Amino acid sequence: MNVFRLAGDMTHLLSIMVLLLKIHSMKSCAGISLKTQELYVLVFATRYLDIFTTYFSFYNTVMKIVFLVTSFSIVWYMRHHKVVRQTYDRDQDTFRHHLLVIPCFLLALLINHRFTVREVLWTFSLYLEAVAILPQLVLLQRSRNIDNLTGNYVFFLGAYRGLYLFNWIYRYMAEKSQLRWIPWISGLVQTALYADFFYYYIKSWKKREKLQLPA
Amino acid sequence: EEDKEEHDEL
Repeated sequence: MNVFRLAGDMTHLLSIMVLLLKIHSMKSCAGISLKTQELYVLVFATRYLDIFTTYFSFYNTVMKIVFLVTSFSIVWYMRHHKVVRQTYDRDQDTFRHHLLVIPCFLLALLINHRFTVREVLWTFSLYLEAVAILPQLVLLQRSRNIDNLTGNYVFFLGAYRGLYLFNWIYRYMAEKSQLRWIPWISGLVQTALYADFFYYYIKSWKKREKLQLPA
Repeated sequence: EEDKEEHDEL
């Protein structure tokens, strides 16, 4: 495993830890999109099906379990925890996320590496992950007050896929890995969706001002 | 083997 891949995984893990910290310590999910979190549950559930069938490494298995358990528990907190769920911005989080699922699935049926159940679901998870942040970005744009933990959560989440791009370049150049257009293009789209957010995040960080996205 | 390389990422 190269340094970009490890850094990417750690940033991903960090983003989830930041979100859980917010939920546990502030007992709040204000500014967090339940729609995005539900999409992540679907992403991980379809991608990590192979946890029961193929063994890669101890690291791989543990990380998959962590991502599955944490994504399910975040959704549980937002839906069912008696304090946390009251902080959910239901009226602002109106993105129709179901509309993202069907096109991603159809695309996975059409464009995949191999037409098997596992491969189509894996591909579907890549396409869906690429756009899963959209409800969250829309919610951030509507929020007047973005607290630090929420801003950092989205920043780390975006940084994770950005680092994966470097990982893929490294693997292609140094490890002579094959051309893998499906994850590369999905990852590029995913990272590009954060461009605007990154711009305002870094700007506010430099000026030490509170993060606010223009409407 | 090819599948293994594809799927070892998270």
